[in-house]
Amino acid sequence: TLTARFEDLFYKIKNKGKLSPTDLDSALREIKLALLEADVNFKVVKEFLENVKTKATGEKILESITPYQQVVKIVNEEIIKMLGPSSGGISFSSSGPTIIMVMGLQGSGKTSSVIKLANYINSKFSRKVSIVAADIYRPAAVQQLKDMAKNINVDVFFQSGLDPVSISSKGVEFFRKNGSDVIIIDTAGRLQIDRDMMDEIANIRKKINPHLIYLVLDAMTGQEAVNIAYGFNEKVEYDGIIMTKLDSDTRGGAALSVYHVVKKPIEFISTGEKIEDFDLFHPERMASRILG
Amino acid sequence: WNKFKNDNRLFWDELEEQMIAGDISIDTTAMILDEVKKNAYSENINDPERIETLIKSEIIKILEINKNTELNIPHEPPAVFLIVGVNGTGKTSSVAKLASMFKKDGKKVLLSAADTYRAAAVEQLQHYAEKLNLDIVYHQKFSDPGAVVYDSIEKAKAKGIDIVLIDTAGRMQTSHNLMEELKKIKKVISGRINRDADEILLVIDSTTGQNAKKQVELFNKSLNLTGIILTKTDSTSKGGIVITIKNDLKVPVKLITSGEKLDDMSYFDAVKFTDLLFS
Ligand SMILES: Nc1nc2c(ncn2[C@@H]2O[C@H](COP(=O)(O)OP(=O)(O)OP(=O)(O)O)[C@@H](O)[C@H]2O)c(=O)[nH]1
Ligand SMILES: Nc1nc2c(ncn2[C@@H]2O[C@H](COP(=O)(O)OP(=O)(O)OP(=O)(O)O)[C@@H](O)[C@H]2O)c(=O)[nH]1
Ligand SMILES: [Mg+2]
Ligand SMILES: [Mg+2]
Repeated sequence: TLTARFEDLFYKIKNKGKLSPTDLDSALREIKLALLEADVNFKVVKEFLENVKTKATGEKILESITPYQQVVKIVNEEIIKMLGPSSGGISFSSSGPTIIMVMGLQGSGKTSSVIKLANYINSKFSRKVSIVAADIYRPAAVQQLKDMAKNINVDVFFQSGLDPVSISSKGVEFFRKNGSDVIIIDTAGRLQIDRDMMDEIANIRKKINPHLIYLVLDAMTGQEAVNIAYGFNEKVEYDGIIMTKLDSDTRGGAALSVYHVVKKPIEFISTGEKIEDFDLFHPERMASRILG
Repeated sequence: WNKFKNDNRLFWDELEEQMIAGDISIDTTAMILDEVKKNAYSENINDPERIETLIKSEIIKILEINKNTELNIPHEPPAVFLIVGVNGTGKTSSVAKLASMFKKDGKKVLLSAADTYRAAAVEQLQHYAEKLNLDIVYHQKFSDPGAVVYDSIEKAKAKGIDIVLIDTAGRMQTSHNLMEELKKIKKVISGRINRDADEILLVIDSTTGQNAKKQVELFNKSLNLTGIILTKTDSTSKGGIVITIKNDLKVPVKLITSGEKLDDMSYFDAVKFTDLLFS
């Protein structure tokens, strides 16, 4: 943890007064190591250290705590700030069904998040949720959705022989007619650098005009998290992020990097394989996790 | 020496950043750069291209020491490979790619669908069994994966199968019960073939950051891994964490996958990997 890292430095500091420049540099070095270990993007770490340095040299050192405790306090506040807002939840459409689309890299947790999101909306807002299976590539992708949807009493639309854009529009029309309040479209995993696949998702968006688009991002993602989040946003601007696999012991620095650069809020977190392992995002909890 | 270091600070900082950006851990990066700086100083090397070449050769040295990228196929069939890893890394698709690779080599392969938990996991593997015309053993949903493995090996012996590939459910290395389940599967295997599984391969997603090292630590502690399959190398992530893993934990990458087609699997090439890291 950062406080653990600082403990050694704590004992070395003699004066309780202002933090000497060398002491501050030692502290900044510890922060740099802690954040890089936590997968925070190195460019974001650089900027973060600048912010902390400015604040730590500018602020009046409080009488009640040691200078190093002051730095920890600044670091914690800065991280919470850089993680973005607490989740605002779902904003539903004012007329007609709310159409939600999810996208992301292969294996990030889209299909399971679609099911969890459907269950969350269903149980929290008592709205009729339906799912469109637009992944025509992955073997048994549709079966995976259907099996999971059965457990929560949600309908799934799929039509073999069609491309994902046609399935999406047909599915939305089908569920619009049968009175669904919310329609969620599950898409195939794709790389943000795959031109054809990114065109596909742009075409789906153009065709069905979703109210909400979420990027599903694995919490274990390393330094590339920023480029991934940025790449998807450039082609298909999204509203928020669903961060998955937070039950792992990964520190989740990707959360910090992504909000800082792309400014898209993390709206939901997935914390396991059970359907109820799905929560709204709270920056304070994420901050303490990143700091270790 | 300090003058040399300081004069070129910006240059060395950029190299450090490039390595960190590739998900190499900060400790491994520092260790490699310290070694290269010593050599560069003692041999008076100042040219950036030559320095990059020095860094690459340090990395290749780490990756190739005690080189063991060969897959262990014993004299007595069936060979048994256990494929493990955290959720969504590419285990099932890697099993399919391995099967395709061995089939092309004229080997008789049997697929063991030991992920009895996740929705449509068996169906996903069945698709490949049908496509490649291979035997597959599977049980009812939520049945004991150890029993699937037991039946798979017994069937393989009866049918003169060369290689049994076992697909398992994704799991976090921090889940005690699920790691115990894998240990139990490992025991079932050695019970059936009177030796340890011939390969126990951890599947790691290239986009994973520093947590990959923790994955190897704990999976290795429970199972004694024989190697790593590094997937999704076609992504923009460099997978540099495998350098840290090889250096600190001695577990080698044996195979990589670079796409979603059945033939997108190849043996790990340290030189190619290192060149891509700096491209
Ligand atoms: N432990 C854990 N596992 C998760 C979580 N979210 C998803 N998973 C698992 O991760 C694996 C991949 O999830 P999927 O929902 O199939 O991922 P996907 O993005 O749809 O994958 P593709 O469609 O192939 O791109 C599955 O084993 C899920 O059960 C989570 O929060 N925690
Ligand atoms: N681009 C790319 N995608 C890959 C690669 N390997 C696997 N995938 C994709 O990653 C996703 C997950 O693959 P799976 O084989 O289902 O992963 P898994 O580890 O078995 O997942 P779980 O059983 O749910 O834990 C699928 O969409 C695969 O097609 C790769 O090398 N490149
Ligand atoms: Mg999916
Ligand atoms: Mg699988």
